[in-house]
Amino acid sequence: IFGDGGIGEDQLAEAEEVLLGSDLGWELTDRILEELPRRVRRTDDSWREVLAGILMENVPVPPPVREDVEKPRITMVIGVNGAGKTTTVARLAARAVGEGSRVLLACADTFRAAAADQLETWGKRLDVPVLVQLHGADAGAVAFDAVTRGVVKGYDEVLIDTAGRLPNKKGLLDELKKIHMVSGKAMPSAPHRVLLVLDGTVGQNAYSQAEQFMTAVPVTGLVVTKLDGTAKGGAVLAMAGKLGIPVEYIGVGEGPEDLVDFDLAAFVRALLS
Amino acid sequence: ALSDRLNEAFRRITSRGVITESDVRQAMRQVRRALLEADVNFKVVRDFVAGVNEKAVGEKVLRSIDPGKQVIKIVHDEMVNLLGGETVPLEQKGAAPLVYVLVGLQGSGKTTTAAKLARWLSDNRAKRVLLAACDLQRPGAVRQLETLASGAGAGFFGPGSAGGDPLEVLTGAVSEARLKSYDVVVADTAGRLHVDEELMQELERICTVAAPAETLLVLDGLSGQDAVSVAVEFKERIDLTGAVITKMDGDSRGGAALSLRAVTGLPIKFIGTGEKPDGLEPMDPRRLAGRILG
Ligand SMILES: Nc1nc2c(ncn2[C@@H]2O[C@H](COP(=O)(O)OP(=O)(O)OP(=O)(O)O)[C@@H](O)[C@H]2O)c(=O)[nH]1
Ligand SMILES: Nc1nc2c(ncn2[C@@H]2O[C@H](COP(=O)(O)OP(=O)(O)OP(=O)(O)O)[C@@H](O)[C@H]2O)c(=O)[nH]1
Ligand SMILES: [Mg+2]
Ligand SMILES: [Mg+2]
Repeated sequence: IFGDGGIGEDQLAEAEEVLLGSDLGWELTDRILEELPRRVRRTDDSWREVLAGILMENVPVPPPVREDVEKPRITMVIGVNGAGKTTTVARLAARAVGEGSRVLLACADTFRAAAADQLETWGKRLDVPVLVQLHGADAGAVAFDAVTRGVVKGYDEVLIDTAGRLPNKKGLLDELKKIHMVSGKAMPSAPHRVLLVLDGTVGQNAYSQAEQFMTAVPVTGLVVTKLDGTAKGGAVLAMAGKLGIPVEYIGVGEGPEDLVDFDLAAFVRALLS
Repeated sequence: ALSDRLNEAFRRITSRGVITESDVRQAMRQVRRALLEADVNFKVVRDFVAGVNEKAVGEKVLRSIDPGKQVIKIVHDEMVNLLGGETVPLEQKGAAPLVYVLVGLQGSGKTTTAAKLARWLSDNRAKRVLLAACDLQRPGAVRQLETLASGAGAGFFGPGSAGGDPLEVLTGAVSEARLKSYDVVVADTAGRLHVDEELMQELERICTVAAPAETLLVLDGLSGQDAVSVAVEFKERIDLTGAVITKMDGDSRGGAALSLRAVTGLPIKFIGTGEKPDGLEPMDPRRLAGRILG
């Protein structure tokens, strides 16, 4: 069937394993595998190179928006429990400090045990101030105070950490709406970025997470963490391509430097390896 | 839902009046897709569907006026069987204090589960539990467990001002437990990658010394295909006795649970169903099967 210069059954099976195993899902996998044999026949490239090309075409992830915004730039970090938000805030802070920016962190996670402790520890390590909840103030109040302080004290970046939440809980999505809204009250253009953090080990639930979070706040970009493990993050890639959301960064470890700019070609290469 | 898809697949077939084995194989494609969407590992899906196909080409389905319903029943029953038929209880044998160790990837829910487990043991088994903070790595981890301990009605043992290492904290906790007559020590450990050689060796040392009655893998219920490689690697390195699947109060289908069970044979002892200390339930195979099938 495949003739000369084509691709054999074994190789197709191998391609299927790598695509499915990376969490790309059966639909995208079937679509790519259907395309693979005829494309391999038409070229001298190896089937793996052709596979990478087809995959890249099928995940049209838009590039991150890199526009100049007024200072302080306000970034709100959201996502499900344990995805890596707090550590991402720390890594973003480390980067900003490295670029000479004055950074303020805000712990708008007023729920989880020792959330403030965790962010404060990072603040000390990076020599960056951290605003935490005062006496029963709610998450919205922390965000409001942080943005106000950022404006008044002339910070370059304000990073707002929020509590992890499963987005099928509508009351928790309402809290996010509130945080977003009060940030805008403190500074009209805020927040300038809303980063949705996803765990690199996530399966098909990535779609539902993005869709539901987006009913509450306008997500401007994604962060995929824990890609230093063996998970490939295919579900996030597929989702980002389908929903048209830029992937800004990927997390590759637990240290302050372990955040890398997203690069589609590199991501696809790693996924197929 | 799978039932709708199967009914649709069979509707087109039965309109011809007779079902063949090849028709059943076609219907199996719907089962495969549903399971992959539910995050069941693709190798597990392959074996599972082959098993279901074999049962489904029996007389019952081929002669049924509602073959879709028959196939769903086979799929459901096969899944319940695979999940272990019934809940496997926690190991209770041995001199006090029993040691339970929680392990797993970063952010899977170990620290929260440790506190929940303490609470569950106290409410359901009348056990006095001491929580041991053996994660000295993650910022705020010790404080997190200490804070959760009171809500769980459990004692707390941490590194104290001396600092130390996870093994010292664990042995210290066991001594404390003996002294103060605790029944169980539940040890929280640092999240780690199964491919982090140094941290996996540390875990091997901790588990060897602790000789735990239970070593539970805490797995994120939102996980996809990779859950299998994580479980296999952890099981290869330490003597895992069971698993807890967390964040099942979300809308993820939780297929990683089936994969874990199918590939490692590990019993899933509990399901995490929320952030509060009472958010832990013994795994119910029928309910979990229903959820995975959507
Ligand atoms: N290996 C690895 N671990 C990571 C990465 N990002 C975060 N982590 C770890 O994942 C765990 C959870 O990270 P957090 O930053 O606390 O996650 P979170 O989203 O703030 O969690 P909640 O606030 O509880 O919802 C921590 O142990 C982090 O060190 C990553 O890129 N690689
Ligand atoms: N909704 C929900 N959240 C959970 C559940 N289990 C844990 N969490 C949350 O998940 C997040 C991570 O939980 P942790 O207990 O800190 O996870 P961990 O495995 O100890 O993380 P590391 O120590 O960083 O590896 C926290 O926000 C918890 O409240 C659950 O069953 N349901
Ligand atoms: Mg956090
Ligand atoms: Mg922990």
